[in-house]
Amino acid sequence: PTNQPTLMNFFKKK
Amino acid sequence: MFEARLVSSGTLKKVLDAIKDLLNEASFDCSDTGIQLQAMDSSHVSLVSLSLRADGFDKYRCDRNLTMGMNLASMTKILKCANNDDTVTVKAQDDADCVTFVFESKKQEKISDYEMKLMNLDQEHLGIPETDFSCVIHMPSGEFSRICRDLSQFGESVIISCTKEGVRFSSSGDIGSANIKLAQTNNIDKEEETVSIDLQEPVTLTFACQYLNSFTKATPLSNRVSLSMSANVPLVVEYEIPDLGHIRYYLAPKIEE
Repeated sequence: PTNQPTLMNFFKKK
Repeated sequence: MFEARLVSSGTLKKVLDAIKDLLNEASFDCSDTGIQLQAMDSSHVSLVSLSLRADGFDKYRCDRNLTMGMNLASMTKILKCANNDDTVTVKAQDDADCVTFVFESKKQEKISDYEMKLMNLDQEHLGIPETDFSCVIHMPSGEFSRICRDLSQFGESVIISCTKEGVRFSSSGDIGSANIKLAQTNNIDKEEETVSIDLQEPVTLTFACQYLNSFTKATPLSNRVSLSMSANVPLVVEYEIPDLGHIRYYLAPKIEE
């Protein structure tokens, strides 16, 4: 089973 | 005053086709260097980054920085009114609440203009760090599109595995499994058909097919695509738009629970 993280798990908001 | 002119409306139609699958609306940030767009899809799993350089336009003027929030369905309706070989000029006054698209036929016998209301969009910009990727794959965009389409019949996810031998795309689901292996090619005669891999270290990542298929809507913009991957960071799928700029898509990898 795999989970789909969002981009906020990788990039910070400006 | 903002004014940007392209000889072919077809190019702008292709750019719109490349983003409207993922975005309902988007802010176009205009400055004297060109037009930029950065926006995430509604689920915040993928991000579109579009850059159109001022010198890629046939005419470009931007006196003051301007952000134009556009509903992409409305923009699509307007661009449907243009023939692909019509010239398109996008115009807006400083601090305007609307944008005008002017289409001119080749022989100038038909000139039409369409005004569209602009939107105030709350945009969340992400800071994307420069990354040295573990592998960068360059391949024909049509081949990548075909692979995504074929594999999405089998499962919701595609595993992309890149080694120095080549790149493997695989998917599995209820009906069975599928594997597609591409080897690096050394065909210098047909450079646009080559598959090349810049590899620092092997990488295997899993991605949702749905987003990859949306990214391939950019295929008509370029006959090449690059896939940049490192362990545990988002994939970057990039299409160069010849003489005009680029469109990049970022996609968060799936992770094991």
